[in-house]
Amino acid sequence: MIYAVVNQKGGVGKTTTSVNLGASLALLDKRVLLVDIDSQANASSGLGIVQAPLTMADVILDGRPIADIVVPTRIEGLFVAPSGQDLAGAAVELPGRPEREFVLRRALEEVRGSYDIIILDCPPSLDLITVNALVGADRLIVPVQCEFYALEGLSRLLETITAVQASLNPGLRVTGMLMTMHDPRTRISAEVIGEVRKHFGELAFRAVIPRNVRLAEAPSHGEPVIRYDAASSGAVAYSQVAREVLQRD
Amino acid sequence: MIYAVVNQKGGVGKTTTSVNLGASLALLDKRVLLVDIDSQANASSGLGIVQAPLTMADVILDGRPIADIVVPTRIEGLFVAPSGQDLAGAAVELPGRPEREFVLRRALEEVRGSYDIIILDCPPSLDLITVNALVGADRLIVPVQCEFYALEGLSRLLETITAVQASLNPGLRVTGMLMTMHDPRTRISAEVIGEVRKHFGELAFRAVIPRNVRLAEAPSHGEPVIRYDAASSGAVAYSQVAREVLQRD
Ligand SMILES: Nc1ncnc2c1ncn2[C@@H]1O[C@H](COP(=O)(O)OP(=O)(O)OP(=O)(O)O)[C@@H](O)[C@H]1O
Ligand SMILES: Nc1ncnc2c1ncn2[C@@H]1O[C@H](COP(=O)(O)OP(=O)(O)OP(=O)(O)O)[C@@H](O)[C@H]1O
Ligand SMILES: [Mg+2]
Ligand SMILES: [Mg+2]
Repeated sequence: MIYAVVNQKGGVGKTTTSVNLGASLALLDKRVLLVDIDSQANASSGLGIVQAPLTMADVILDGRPIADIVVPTRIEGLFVAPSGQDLAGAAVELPGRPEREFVLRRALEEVRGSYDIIILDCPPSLDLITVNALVGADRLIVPVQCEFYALEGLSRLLETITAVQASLNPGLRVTGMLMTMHDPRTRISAEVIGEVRKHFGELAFRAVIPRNVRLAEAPSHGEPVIRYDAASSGAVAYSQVAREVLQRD
Repeated sequence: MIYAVVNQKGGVGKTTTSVNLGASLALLDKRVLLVDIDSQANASSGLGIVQAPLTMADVILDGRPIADIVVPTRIEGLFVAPSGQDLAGAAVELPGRPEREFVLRRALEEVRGSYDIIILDCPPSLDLITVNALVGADRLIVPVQCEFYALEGLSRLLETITAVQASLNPGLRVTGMLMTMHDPRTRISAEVIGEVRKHFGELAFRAVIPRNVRLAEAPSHGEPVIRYDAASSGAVAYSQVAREVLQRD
């Protein structure tokens, strides 16, 4: 099953979710590939991989097989297809290509059988790279920060998803919306969660990710929070999300 | 003077800085135009302007004069050139245009004389829209969230700025790097501030923006924090930044 973690709003926890959900699923004995398609390459560095010699730019721009770029991580069962700055070139090069929305989907076809779960960490945009992820994925996970601006952008994201379902990828489904950076002391968190549950009901994950500084510290050590501090509220929450993802699909 | 507020990392406080710096400068008797060039249109809605009939998409894609789309806000001296979803079309339409990097700069030329300060709120990317902002601006303000991933992206941003200075906009200067969402209780905040001051010295603003929930609440009321809660630590900090910006330039 291929999951894209998407939301064009910046800084809502896409990378934090991709890395920590991936690690939690690996600890549940799944074989997981994390594909970093953001040229910021945060998911790669959050797992200790910096300046990878081969990246998703080689796959998307030069047709290299994904299997050639995959590297292992310190977590057994978790592998990464790293990103790099060159991927930024895709915004200029891809639009002129035939079947430009299917480049990632074709690349994923040859590794799909080697992993139980593939996770795509997307950049903060609805550009062609993100559309490639919507076309290449089976399921979507939408992190929603418990803040006003993050709520505002949801309707536009869902319109884009509906458009992709109608034409390019009819089988695409939203697994759920994951509330992130929840701070029980603030009114705004409760308001946003209330709105999401009202409009989207069951589509909102039961598990909620709390604001937890250990989640922000872990990437500077190059490891997921489940390794950095397994007892932290952030690590516990992502383990719950992993179980809920397996139940939902 | 035209300021672009830029950082390709998502969610670091670009919009919060644009809106609240703009409002604080207006309260210091400056005539300020806030130009929203992010198709998320958060700066527009953060000032109470939703679904504007004419937006920056009409200016950038159809050549309409900016003066035609400017609307007032509840803050005397603060005006907005709102954004809209259509601006997302620029990523596909602009690349094929002649002098595509100068579209915004030309549009700003006809209003430059009517305002003391113009602020450009940029999207989370280094795409052609952001390059237009780097070419159209005189000065840059770079919000840097006090977190690991935000630190990582700085060198790439500075490379892009240097490239623009070398060819498209030699007069461009960085006014400063503004540390945002600082939480004195966390080690990571202190580490990031230490790194930025070590590498960039005086370029880092003396004023630091604390993490303050009033900053996150204000947009849901359609007003800057200086109106929503003038005594809050967020409002006080942005007033300090406004004064420091005027001193620096
Ligand atoms: N639950 C949390 N508690 C505390 N900090 C968090 C949490 N989730 C994410 N963070 C921190 O917040 C910042 C933004 O998160 P992250 O980078 O994962 O978001 P993103 O959506 O991937 O951003 P971008 O849009 O730039 O890709 C990071 O510095 C991260 O470490
Ligand atoms: N100092 C602060 N304290 C608390 N919350 C803040 C602060 N600054 C910004 N926020 C909140 O954090 C979130 C991200 O900030 P903002 O939207 O301004 O960042 P941005 O860089 O403009 O994001 P994008 O990359 O999507 O354009 C918003 O919900 C905002 O209200
Ligand atoms: Mg990310
Ligand atoms: Mg913004």
